[in-house]
Formats: sequence, C-alpha cells, structure tokens
Amino acid sequence: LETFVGHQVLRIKTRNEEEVRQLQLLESLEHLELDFWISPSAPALPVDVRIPAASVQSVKAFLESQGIEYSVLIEDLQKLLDEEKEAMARSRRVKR
Amino acid sequence: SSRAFDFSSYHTLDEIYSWMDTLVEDHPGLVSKIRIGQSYEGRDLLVLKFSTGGSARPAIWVDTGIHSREWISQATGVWTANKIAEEYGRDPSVTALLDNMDVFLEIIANPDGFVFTHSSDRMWRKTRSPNTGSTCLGVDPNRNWDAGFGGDGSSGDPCSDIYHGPFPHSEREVKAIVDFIRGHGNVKSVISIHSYSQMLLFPYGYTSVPSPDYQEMNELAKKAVSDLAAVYGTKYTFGSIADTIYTAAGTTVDWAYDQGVKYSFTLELRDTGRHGFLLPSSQILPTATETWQALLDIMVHVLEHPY
Repeated sequence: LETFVGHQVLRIKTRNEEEVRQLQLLESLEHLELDFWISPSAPALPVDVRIPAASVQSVKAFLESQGIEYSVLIEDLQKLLDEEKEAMARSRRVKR
Repeated sequence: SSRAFDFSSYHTLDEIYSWMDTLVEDHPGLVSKIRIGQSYEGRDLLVLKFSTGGSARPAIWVDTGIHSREWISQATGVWTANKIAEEYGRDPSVTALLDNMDVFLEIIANPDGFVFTHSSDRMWRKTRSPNTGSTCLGVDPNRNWDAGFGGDGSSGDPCSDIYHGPFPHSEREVKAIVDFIRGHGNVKSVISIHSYSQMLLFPYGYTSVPSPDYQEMNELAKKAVSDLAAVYGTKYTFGSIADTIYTAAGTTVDWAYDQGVKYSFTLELRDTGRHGFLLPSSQILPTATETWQALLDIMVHVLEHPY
C-alpha cells in the first residue's frame, strides 16, 4: 500500500502567464513525481499540487526563488488518509 | 434492507455492488441492474436502471467515479440511487420524471481504479490498462472520448494523469458507456459527476467556441447552482468547461453533446481544495443532499423540454 507520509498539498496562486508557464515546466519534471490535483491553466485559477516528501523543500525553494505565492493546503497527506481509514473501520464496527 | 446501509461512510467496491443488489430487491418494480461490459481487469461494469415501464423511453444517464480517487462522487452516486428509489411515488418531480423517462446510473464507472485506491494507491485516478512501450499504467477516462481527442488539455504521455490513451474509446470502461448510449439511442442528458472544485460545467471543453445551446445551458446551470447553494450555502461556479476551468480534450460531456445529447453536464463536487480528494466522510451526506437539488433541476428541465 502506497503511503504518503510527509506528502504536502500546496495551493499556488499565479499572477501572470509567465508564472503559469513556470508551473507547467515544473509539471514536466517527472523526477519530482508531482501530482497536480488542479493543473496550471490560467493566472486567475488556483493550482493544487501534491508533492512527495522528498521534493517538498526543493519545490518550495523553487517557488520562493521565482516569487510565486503558495500556501499549504494539506500539511501531511498520510494523516488525512489515516483518518479516512479509521472512519471506514468505525463504520464497519457499528454495522456489525 | 438497502436502507440499513451507512450512506455517511466510504465503502469498497464489493460493499457497493452488494448494496446495489439489495436496492434492486427492495424496489423490484422500479430498479434493475444492467451489466454494460467488463473493465480491463474483468470486473463487471454495472448500471442501475430506474424505470416504470415502456421501452426505449427518453432517458437520463448519470455516472460517478470515472476518476477513481474522487471518492465523494461514488458515495454521492450511492446516496442518489437510494434517493431516486425512495422518492418515486412520494416526490412529485421524481414521480413525474420516472413516469415518463428512465434514469441510468453507473456508480462505479472505473472499478479497477477504484479497487486500486483501496488496496494500493489512494491517489490513483486513471484506468489500470497497460500501455505499450511504457511501464506506466492507465488512461485518463475523461480524456479518452472521441471529442477533440488528443487535443489541448490532454497528454500523449502514458505516465501523465491526463493521458488520452492510444485511440478514442480505447478503454473498455469508456467504450461500454459509448456503446450503451449509442445502442439506447434516446438518451437526452448525460451528467458525469467528479470532484473537486464545486463547479457545474457544460460543453465545450475542447474549444472555447460557445455551443449552440450555450444560453439555455448557462441559464439552467445558474438555477441549479442557486438551488444547490440554498441547502447549505455551498457556492458553485458554473459555465463551459473551457471558460471555467481549462481546455480539456476528449471529455465525456463533449462527446455526448456532439452525439446530440443536448443536456450534458459535469459536476465537480466539494470541496474547493481544503481536503480535495480526501473529503472527510462527515461531508458525504451534506454533499449528496445539496447535489440532489441540482440534479433534480437538470432532470426536471430535461423532462419539461423534450427534443
């Protein structure tokens, strides 16, 4: 089972086409294994991206070096997944 | 009984398929189950048919879960199936709808991907078919339709999450729906339910050129999102796919619309990103309840505007 300990989901707000292009470049870097939940498309729309733990620092450093604004939507994805699994298990216990 | 099901929890494929059987048993004169094909890994593609009789009546197609990780969509599909069955004979709109039309609801449109999200990778989105010449699996089943296929907003890279596949309808999960809708020949609306972003979208995605029915679709979407918001205050945006999100080639609703299915919509359910695809199960019931208002608006409009 894939685990997502330390994976973070960032929300990135782009201000212009250049920043959108920067993110599309980032999207093409397969070694970062980025999972765009909302792909970069237009400056007015947010971009949500799941970042594996190993890439978090380098991606944040890149965004900051480009002056691209971001916030953390999900601090640790595995925590939400554990809560989801626990809720399903609880539901099954109640059903039994 | 099908009512004993915990609609406020996420469930596995087996639990949902088993529940579908009890729903059919509980509503023998109204609900039946159709197998429209098999997934790549050999799982049945099952559709619930809601019908009060007659043959080849005008119909509405609803699918959920074509992107497997969007669990709130499958959960909403289960709740909605139960709601349709329970409200027939009670709610005047549902009764009028089913006295004149049929509704087909495919709750798990991508069973292989859905099982994989439970067993291996909760973030899996695509189908699970192998790609020649690549170690990456799967095709994005919402880029595999023959509508602007291969265009902007889809990828030719098998490792991409928006990989359009080797050719249109290459995926069995997609081809099964194509064959069903074409074979039925009288489908008047296609509603494909996804998450997240809280949007109600309509064609086109593969071009920013407005569709011939843009005005009517926009007005209907406006009413639907207004009635949805009236339940819990959840705000949706609406518009054509290309205008509202981005250019996306090969989508379900563009294909349906180009086939003449005028009332084709995509719903992107809760939330706006706070949890994304990991929407807590505590939000299943409110999400399904508010979505029902929008679905009802669309289905009643289809009933009242035959074409």
